[in-house]
Amino acid sequence: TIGMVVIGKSGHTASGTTSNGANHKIHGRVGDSPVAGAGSYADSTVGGAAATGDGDTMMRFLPSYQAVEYMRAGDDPASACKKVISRIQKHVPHFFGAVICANITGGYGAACNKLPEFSQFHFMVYHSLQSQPSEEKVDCI
Amino acid sequence: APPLPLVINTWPFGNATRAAWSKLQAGGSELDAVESGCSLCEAQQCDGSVGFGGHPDELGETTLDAMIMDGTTMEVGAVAGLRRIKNAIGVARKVMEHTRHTLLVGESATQFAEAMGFPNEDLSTNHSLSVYSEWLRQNCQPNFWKNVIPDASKSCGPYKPARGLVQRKGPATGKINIHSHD
Repeated sequence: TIGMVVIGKSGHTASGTTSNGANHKIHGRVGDSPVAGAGSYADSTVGGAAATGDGDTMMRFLPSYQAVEYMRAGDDPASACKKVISRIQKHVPHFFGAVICANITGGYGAACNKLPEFSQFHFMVYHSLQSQPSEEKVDCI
Repeated sequence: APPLPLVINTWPFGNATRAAWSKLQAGGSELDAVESGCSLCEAQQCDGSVGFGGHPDELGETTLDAMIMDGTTMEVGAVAGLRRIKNAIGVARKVMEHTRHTLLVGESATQFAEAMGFPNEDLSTNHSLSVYSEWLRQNCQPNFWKNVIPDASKSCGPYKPARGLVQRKGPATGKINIHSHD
């Protein structure tokens, strides 16, 4: 899956996802990617977020919507992402997932749930101070 | 924080990031940028988890899910379980721009896509067919069933519901990982 958030010069925010889902899923299964608020969410008064991981778990918590709401309440993007992961952790400690968050002042961040085989999450960023996209990573919590 | 604009995406899919940025620089809208970045990922089958030829289901078919959202108008277009259409994010954009709906699914979404001019194509590849064959050879392991007979941890289906809740396992965390995710 890829989840993307784009914020223009004026703060206009758009988001999107596209995925072929889980390997060997039951025929007809749909993940979180096409669900607004789950796979991604955008609000030009705040920013946007996108989630990736185990869609069957993550879609139950609307992580992208929740991240945007945390940012609306004043959290910086990294903190909003961490809060979303912590919120899911309380119910499903060993879920596989990560979230990226960005706000309309240009701030961004990410968070992920730490598992033995998943300790860091890599994501891509491109902003106006760069001449090419940069790969960044966060340590999972 | 750096000055806007900003493109950020999950996973190290740099070509998608670059495509979205290029679209913005060329005067495209934020929606155009998202569509462009995600479309490229579909065409390039980013790490096998995006686009055609990846992650076949239990019948060996690859289906696609996609969604696009405008944070100013709060309009959303989405498709789920899209069959035989490669450009899922493009179809999602058409749902947003040419319907009053939010989400179209399955074969009906395919019919909508065809009406919007998208070609009907087989999403299988030699790789996805090989992955599917190997899964069958391994007695359909892993899978996402529970509380069924025959025992899904050992056997392929077809399955029927088992009497009572003999298994109460949580989400299938062992089957979703960095190689197989949403």
